[in-house]
Amino acid sequence: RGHRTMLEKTHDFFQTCDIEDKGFITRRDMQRLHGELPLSAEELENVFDTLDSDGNGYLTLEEFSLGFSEFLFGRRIS
Amino acid sequence: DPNMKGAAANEGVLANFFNSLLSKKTGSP
Repeated sequence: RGHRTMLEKTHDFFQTCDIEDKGFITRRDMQRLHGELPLSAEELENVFDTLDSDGNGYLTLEEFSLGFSEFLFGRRIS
Repeated sequence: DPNMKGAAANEGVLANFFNSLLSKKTGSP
């Protein structure tokens, strides 16, 4: 049940960023969160670069989940 | 090690980001 809740939470957060429900998050989507979240544009950029592990400019749910698990457990779970 | 410092800074920013999302989602009734 805990795993399910975490998946739901991850998906929920992903959708907060993926406003148009594209299935991925772009740098521009991330910048739109400026004002909604108490982070500077530079910090949001930094978050995007950190999460976009393959550096292709698109943040998938999988990459997002990896980042979230890293935050929760202090390391990436593969 | 500058790389280690960079990684630590990124972790802080990530933590900040996810904490903000958490409080945004659960902050209001």
